[in-house]
Amino acid sequence: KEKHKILHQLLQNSASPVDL
Amino acid sequence: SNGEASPTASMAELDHLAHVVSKSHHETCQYLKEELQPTRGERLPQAEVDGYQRKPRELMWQLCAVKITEAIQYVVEFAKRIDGFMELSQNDQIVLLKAGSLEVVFIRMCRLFDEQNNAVYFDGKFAGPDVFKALGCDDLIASVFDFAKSLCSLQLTEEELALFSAFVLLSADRSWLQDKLQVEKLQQKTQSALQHVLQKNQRDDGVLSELRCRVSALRSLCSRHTEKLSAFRAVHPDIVRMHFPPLYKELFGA
Repeated sequence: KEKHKILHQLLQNSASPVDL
Repeated sequence: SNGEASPTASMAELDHLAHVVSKSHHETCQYLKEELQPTRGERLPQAEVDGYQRKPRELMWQLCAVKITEAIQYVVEFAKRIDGFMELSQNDQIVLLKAGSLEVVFIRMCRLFDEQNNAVYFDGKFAGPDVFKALGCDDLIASVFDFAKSLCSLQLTEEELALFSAFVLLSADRSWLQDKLQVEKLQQKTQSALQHVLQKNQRDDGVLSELRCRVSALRSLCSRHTEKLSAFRAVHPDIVRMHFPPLYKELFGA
């Protein structure tokens, strides 16, 4: 999880930093 | 009923799956084709091409890493909206995205490709392969453009592209998957939906096998990207460490 912290966060967030 | 894929999946199920994947693709495609239509066909002025070519290699690599990372964030959102993806273990979600997100970016590139001018939408305009000269990867760039051109020649609809993207993302043969069987089921179902849509659109029987051939081309492009990155990093370790997007490093850095 530590190694893929950002990917992990993106998968957890219902809204990602991408402005969709 | 037991999650098995075709032949048990009904036409209605396949239509539904195609609809959902297509909707997810549309919601996360980063650029709508119509948005780019006015600039399509416009050639980049030579002065701007020169500007890109004169950029220091490190800066051009950084710019491309940023653009790839932006595109990948949209692919992550696409994956999250694919039926069944979020039910996989987090390990398997990460494995599939690490291996497949750039492949989907390459597939999506054909939507932003101007076949007539051999140019792709990049940094707000349509750019030919010469724009990327400063990267020092002419062979890889040429292959990426060839791939986009060959995928364009199949003239896939947005729905077909969406299903092909999902099919690639759900590849069950990736290393380190914990539940290969579950991924295989999802991929099989997606393939059936793709086949169903191709039939519905009265496409030639050969299109599906053409697409299967493109899968190995995609893998080769991605492994060559990783090789080029390793070579670049060997020369400029600090640039990568300090200036490349963290997500890009997580995906390709090792």
